[in-house]
Amino acid sequence: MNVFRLIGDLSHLLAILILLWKIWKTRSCSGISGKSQFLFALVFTTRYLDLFTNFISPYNTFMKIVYIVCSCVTVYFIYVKFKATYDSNHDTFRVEFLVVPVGGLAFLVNHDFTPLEILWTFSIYLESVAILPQLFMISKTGEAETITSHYLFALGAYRALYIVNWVYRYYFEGFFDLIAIVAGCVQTILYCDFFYLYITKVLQGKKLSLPA
Amino acid sequence: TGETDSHDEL
Repeated sequence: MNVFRLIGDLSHLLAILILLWKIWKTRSCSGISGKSQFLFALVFTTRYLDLFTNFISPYNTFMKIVYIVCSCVTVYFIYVKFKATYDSNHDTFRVEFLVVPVGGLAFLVNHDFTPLEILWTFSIYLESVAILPQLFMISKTGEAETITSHYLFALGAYRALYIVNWVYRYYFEGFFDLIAIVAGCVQTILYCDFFYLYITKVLQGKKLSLPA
Repeated sequence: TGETDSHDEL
């Protein structure tokens, strides 16, 4: 565990909590892609099955459980509790176009052809593209609430910090995992456009809106 | 081979 990973994990946790807090406080999930949140819940549940087989540390176990529980509560809020406020008309990304190819790739390119390892690989690949329905929704409506953009920034910061963490691990531990690194870089690249808008608009006190 | 080491990440 190095400082980049710790701050990355905390940034990830912050993102998840910002989103939950926004939905709870405003009693509304408008502007939030239920599809992206469903994919993230799928990512956590398929990746953390090793909770049952492999103990790493109290920190690791605690964070995994928190991520799974929070992502499931978020999905519950969007599709059940605050369903009336969910913008399904704008959340039209075809999720099967992500899940099917990602599932196929996880079968073809993995470290070990075992059920748990394939599910882990699936979750790594899926996480790298799970934000696409959310970004698609923003590009469709042309804007995002400021709190939603803070959520996306914290999520993107988590990914960027994980890359620094891998550079650190490569130099100081001689360790690298190509699957995680390639998928992580793809994921971070998807946020670059958003980072630009966040810095040029949201940090100047303006609402995030796209040019028509 | 240490391949499972990345599994300690979240």
